[in-house]
Amino acid sequence: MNIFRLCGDMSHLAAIIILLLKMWKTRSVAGISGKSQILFATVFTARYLDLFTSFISIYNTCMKVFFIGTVYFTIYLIYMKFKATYDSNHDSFRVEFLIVPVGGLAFLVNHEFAPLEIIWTFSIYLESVAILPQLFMISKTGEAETITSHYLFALGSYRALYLCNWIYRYYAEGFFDLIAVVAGVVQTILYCDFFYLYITKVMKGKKISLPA
Amino acid sequence: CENNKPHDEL
Repeated sequence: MNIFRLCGDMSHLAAIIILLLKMWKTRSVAGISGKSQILFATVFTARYLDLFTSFISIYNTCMKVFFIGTVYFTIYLIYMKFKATYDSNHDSFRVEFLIVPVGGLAFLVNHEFAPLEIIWTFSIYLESVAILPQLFMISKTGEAETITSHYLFALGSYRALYLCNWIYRYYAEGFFDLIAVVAGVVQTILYCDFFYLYITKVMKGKKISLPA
Repeated sequence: CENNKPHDEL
């Protein structure tokens, strides 16, 4: 464990908590893409299959349980509890255009052609594009609530911090995982446009409103 | 460099 990865995990944790607070406090899921949350649930389920087979640390197990639990709770809030406030018309990204290529790529490019490894690789590739339905929804509605912007900033920062973690681990431990790094770079690049808007607008107290 | 077995990151 290193400071970059710890900050990354805390940023990821903060994003999930911010999202839950937004939903619970406003009793609304307006502006939140249910499809992205379903993709994140798929990512966590696929990645944490080893939850019961390989024990890394208490921290690792607790975080995995928390991530899986909260993402399914988020889906419950979107599609059941606050269903009336879910904006399905604007949440229209075709996720099959993500899942099929990512699934194919996981079969072709992985560290080891073994079931658990291919599923892990699938979760890494899927996570790098899982935010697209959410960013697509914001571009369609033309705006994002400030609290949603904070959620996205924390979520984008988490993988950017993981990139720093991988640089550190490369020099400190000789650790290098090309698949995770490439997917992490793609994932972070997808947020760049949003990071720019966040820093130039939200940090100055303005709201993010894209030219519709 | 070796990649991580088992995957020890979240």
